[in-house]
Amino acid sequence: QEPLTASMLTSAPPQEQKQMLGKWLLPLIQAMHPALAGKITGMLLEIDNSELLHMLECPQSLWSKVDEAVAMLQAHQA
Amino acid sequence: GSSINWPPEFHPGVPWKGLQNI
Repeated sequence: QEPLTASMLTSAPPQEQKQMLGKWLLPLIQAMHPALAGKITGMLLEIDNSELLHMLECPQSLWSKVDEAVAMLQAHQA
Repeated sequence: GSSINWPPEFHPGVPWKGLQNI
């Protein structure tokens, strides 16, 4: 997977930025939650790009958000 | 909008529209 950097991201238009972040997030989430990855990625894309960029550099914060998203999704589907 | 389709699902290659259509 090619690395995504803050400068690459901020040089793209806003909608494109979410697309770039989604393409980066999806395979990571698929590794842990194959069936829910598309929806979890969709939920995480509602987070501010600046925070998503932080998560890009800090997997611990990424997985913490993924756990939150999974819990919300399961509660919603229950 | 309807909550039935929440959350929107991300597909690579499909422009992301987020929650704006819900």
